[in-house]
Amino acid sequence: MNLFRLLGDMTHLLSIIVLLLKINATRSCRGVSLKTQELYAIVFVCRYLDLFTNFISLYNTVMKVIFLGSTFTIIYWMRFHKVIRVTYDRDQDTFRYQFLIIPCLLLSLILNSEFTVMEVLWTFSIYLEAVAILPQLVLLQRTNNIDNLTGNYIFLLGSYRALYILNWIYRFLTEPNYRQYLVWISGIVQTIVYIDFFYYYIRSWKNNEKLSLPA
Amino acid sequence: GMAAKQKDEL
Repeated sequence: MNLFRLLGDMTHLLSIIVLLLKINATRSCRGVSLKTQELYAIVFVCRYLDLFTNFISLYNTVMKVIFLGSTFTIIYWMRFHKVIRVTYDRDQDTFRYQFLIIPCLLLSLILNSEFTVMEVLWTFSIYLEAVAILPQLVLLQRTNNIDNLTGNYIFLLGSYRALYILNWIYRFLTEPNYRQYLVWISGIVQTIVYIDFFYYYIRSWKNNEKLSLPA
Repeated sequence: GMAAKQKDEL
C-alpha cells in the first residue's frame, strides 16, 4: 500500500462521510441522486463478493464493510426515512439504470480476464463504477442552487479517482509485472467523466460563487 | 497470481 492509494481510499471514505452528514444534519437529500447511490450499491455488492472467499487484510475487509453499509444506509434513508424521503428530487432524477447496466454487463461478458461468475461480476463492477456518477451529474445540472456539500461530495469522489491513477503509476514503477489494463482504462474513463465538473467546481470556488453547471 | 493481486484494491 502506497501513500496515493491510502489518500485515495481516505478521500473516498471522506466523500461518503460528507454525504451521510449532509443528509443526516439537514434531514434532506435534495440534489442527491438515488440512482447513483443504487448503482454504487450494485458496484460494491458485485466487487466485494470476495469478502467471503478471499481475505486480503483487516484494512481491506473493514473498508469494504464500511462502503457497503454506508451506501445501503443512504439508500434506506432516501427510500424509506419518513422525513428524508420527501426531499428526494424524484422527478429530476430520471436517468435510466438500464442504459448503464446493460452495456457494462455485456462488456464484462466479452472483456474479462477469466470467464467465471466471480470474475465477470468483478469486471462488471469495474465498468459500472466508471459511469455510476452520471445520474448524479445529470441531476446536478438540473438542480439550481447546488448546496456546497453535494458539490464537495462529487469533488471528493473525483479526487479519489485521480489519486488512484497516481497509485497505479507508482505501483507500475515499483512492482515488477504489475499490470491491470481493464482496471486502468476504466479508471481513466471514470476520471475523465469528472473533468467538466472539476472545471466548474474550481471556477466557482475561485470566483467565490455558488456552484452551478450550465445546462 | 495476477487476479488475486488486482483485488487488493477497493
